[in-house]
Amino acid sequence: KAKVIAIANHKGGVGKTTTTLNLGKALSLQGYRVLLIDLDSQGNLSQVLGVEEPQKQVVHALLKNEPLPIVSVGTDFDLAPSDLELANADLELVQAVGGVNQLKNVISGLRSTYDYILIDCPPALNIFTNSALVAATSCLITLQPEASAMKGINNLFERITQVRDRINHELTVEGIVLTLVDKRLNVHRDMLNYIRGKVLTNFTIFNAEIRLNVALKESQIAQQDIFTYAKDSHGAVDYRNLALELTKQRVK
Amino acid sequence: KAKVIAIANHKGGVGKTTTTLNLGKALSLQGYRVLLIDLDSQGNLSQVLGVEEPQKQVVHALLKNEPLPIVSVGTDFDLAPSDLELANADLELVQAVGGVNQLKNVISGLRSTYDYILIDCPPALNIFTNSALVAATSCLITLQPEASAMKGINNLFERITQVRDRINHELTVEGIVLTLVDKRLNVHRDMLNYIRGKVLTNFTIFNAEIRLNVALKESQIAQQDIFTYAKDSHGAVDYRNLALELTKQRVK
Ligand SMILES: Nc1ncnc2c1ncn2[C@@H]1O[C@H](COP(=O)(O)OP(=O)(O)OP(=O)(O)O)[C@@H](O)[C@H]1O
Ligand SMILES: Nc1ncnc2c1ncn2[C@@H]1O[C@H](COP(=O)(O)OP(=O)(O)OP(=O)(O)O)[C@@H](O)[C@H]1O
Ligand SMILES: [Mg+2]
Ligand SMILES: [Mg+2]
Repeated sequence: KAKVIAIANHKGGVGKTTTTLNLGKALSLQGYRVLLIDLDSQGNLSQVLGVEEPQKQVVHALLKNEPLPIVSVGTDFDLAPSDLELANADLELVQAVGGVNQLKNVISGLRSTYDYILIDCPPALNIFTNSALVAATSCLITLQPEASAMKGINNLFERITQVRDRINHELTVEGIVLTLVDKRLNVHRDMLNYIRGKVLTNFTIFNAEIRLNVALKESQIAQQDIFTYAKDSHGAVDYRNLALELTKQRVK
Repeated sequence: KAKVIAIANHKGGVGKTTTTLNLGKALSLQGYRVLLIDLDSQGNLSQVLGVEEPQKQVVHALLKNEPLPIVSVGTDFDLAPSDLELANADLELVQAVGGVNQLKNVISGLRSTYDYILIDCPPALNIFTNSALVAATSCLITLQPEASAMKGINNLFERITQVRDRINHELTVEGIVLTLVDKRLNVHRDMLNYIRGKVLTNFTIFNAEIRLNVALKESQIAQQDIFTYAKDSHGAVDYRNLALELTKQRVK
């Protein structure tokens, strides 16, 4: 049965979409069957994969009980796309009885078809991030080691705890992935030490850190994953290592 | 009467908070009276200014008709702070009659006390960004020249047009500020040309570009604006130039 992983952090621009795409691709290159779900009304994940203004999209499954629309974006590599239309579901899901459970219901039938389902969350602790945390077996937090990292992560952990205590008792934290890391910067080295000091007692920080790498920016403009665009780049190496570390955890 | 400027972009991590803080400080150093409003429930602007978990905050003014709470953070440099409590107002403002007008009502009495009121928006086209666009005389869009820039900006312009046509007829676009610019990167130079080609027919792009500068990251960890932290840094130079360009526009 698929592991369902929410890629979450309400801080903006910390590599959630980049991680959903490239960790997902790394897993599929390892032979796993992977589904990516775009749960952000900005639809960046869908756009990067060349799926613009999808006729059938996630919101239709959430609101109309239709099956989740799935687009193939590679071998054993699928996408459930979104665009701005998803925003229409915000109020409705918030007000509906059990609205936050809809995503979980929508994907339950798919857990036999995939090994990993990764959910790209928006930069908000809103109904969509909540839905992802409810639907997930675990969550992975992307973290850029800069000023807002620590305060943000505490609020995020509170929300995860709430979801786990009240709704989804099996939710675990896969770990924290440090992203956009530039080891030449003192501020990053200092923040990395600070974060490890504060967080390691309670949570895993992946050894694999995603270094700042221009190939990751270029690959998105080329609408490709990093392995297709530049398989020997630091971005590819780092995401492959993250996938290996994640799946080792699965084996044990 | 104060110019009210919404610093907006629903894309995450593109320098909205960094711009609100440092453009605001640059304006106050020029002698203008400046109020910053933190309209993001993540409260990054408030945190960077050392205002954590404010007892009195923006949400109280929006929901309870109290006066906007104001904290002095410098000479003629004030802040109306927020933290996660602001999120409680989301649903209530969406459902309330005229909820989106509340911020405008709250600040109308303050427009005689300040020359500039800058509003830091969250990474979402939600009730808070809408409220800022309704309260504003103009908006300033921060834009990182990477993959999601163009698609995002089109959605943002649609929202601005809607607000202007239906609610706030005086709303103008001050212009686009390119942020986190690293001129050494081909991808940034290419995206800059692409954006200018697509956008310049309709909108101003400020000549002042905010370069990627580690001093800006460090200053936020030190909880200082860039002029206090490193007045000769590229970050300080760029934000001072942005302020000069903005105020030249005011004079003409
Ligand atoms: N390791 C990296 N090196 C270089 N650029 C990166 C890296 N990770 C992400 N980026 C770039 O940084 C920008 C923000 O990344 P991304 O969109 O993945 O973050 P996000 O958390 O999904 O943002 P949002 O909160 O808006 O959804 C993108 O332009 C992306 O290409
Ligand atoms: N010109 C710059 N050079 C270097 N670092 C920068 C620059 N501008 C912003 N940063 C850093 O990038 C990160 C994101 O910036 P910031 O928080 O201002 O963006 P934002 O648009 O407000 O994000 P959000 O969408 O989450 O509100 C911060 O850690 C900030 O210190
Ligand atoms: Mg994203
Ligand atoms: Mg911000």
